[in-house]
Amino acid sequence: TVGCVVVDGQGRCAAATSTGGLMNKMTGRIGDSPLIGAGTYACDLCGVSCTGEGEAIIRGTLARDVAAVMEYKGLGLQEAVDFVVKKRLDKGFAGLIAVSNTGEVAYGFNCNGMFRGCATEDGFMEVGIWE
Amino acid sequence: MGGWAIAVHGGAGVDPNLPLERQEAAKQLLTRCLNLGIAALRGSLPAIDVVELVVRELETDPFFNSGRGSALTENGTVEMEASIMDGEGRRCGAVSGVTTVKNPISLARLVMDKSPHSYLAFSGAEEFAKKQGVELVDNSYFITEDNVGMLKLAKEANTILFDYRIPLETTCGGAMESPIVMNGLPISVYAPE
Repeated sequence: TVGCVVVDGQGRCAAATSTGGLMNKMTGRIGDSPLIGAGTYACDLCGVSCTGEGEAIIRGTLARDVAAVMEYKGLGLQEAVDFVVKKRLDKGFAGLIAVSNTGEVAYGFNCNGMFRGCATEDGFMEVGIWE
Repeated sequence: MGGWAIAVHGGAGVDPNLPLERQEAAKQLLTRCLNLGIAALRGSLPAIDVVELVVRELETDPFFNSGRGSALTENGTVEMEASIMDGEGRRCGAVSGVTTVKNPISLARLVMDKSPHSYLAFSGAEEFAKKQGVELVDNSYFITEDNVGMLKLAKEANTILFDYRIPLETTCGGAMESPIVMNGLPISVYAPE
């Protein structure tokens, strides 16, 4: 699975996710990536893209929950990401990337590593795999 | 108002014994995609266009599990899915079960922009793709040698791999010794996305 989240200079957020799904999956199986609110979500507050164990991401409505805890609990972006990865995945394994309309970027995962890269306008740039 | 920001991912769950050269290749691809997005943002492209542009690049490169290089079904074929969402107005588009669309994310974008729906799947999505004139290729375009080998290993291990790939032969032994279990299976049957 691959994904990208962006907030542009006007504060507009967007998210996109694409995948081949699971190796050896049954034909006709649908995972989290095409499900809005599970693998992908964007609103005026943030943009989120998820990857990992699709069935756990769907059950946890992971992407929407990042936006929801920002909206209803007033959490900041990284706090929201940490909360959702810690509390919404039950025994599942997944990771996600997110941006906020104020130009922040965040990610979180509870499995072995996640291929990710992030950058902000003030010059920050990071590409990583492990913790 | 903050400035722009961008993040990309290539999948979660990485075999701890992933060879360094593959780690390096992954980082180079992620860096290339970040720079593509940064250049577009500096050119004032809207966020929705930037996410589509970057995911297209990731779909076209066979390294990660999407587009070319997608994981294979139990039948050794490729069935892809994608979704896109614009925070401005919360517009969205998604596709599932596409087998000939070169860039599924762009079809998802067309579902959002050019159809009255937010999700099209399987034959309906393929019909829509033909009508919209997006680039179509044979399913074999998406299948890589690497993945044919990994499907074989997955079948031998009689498992479905969560966005992971069987470690390369060279690393398998090392991974086999690691006591780590994920989703109830030894980490050795997983490999990085």
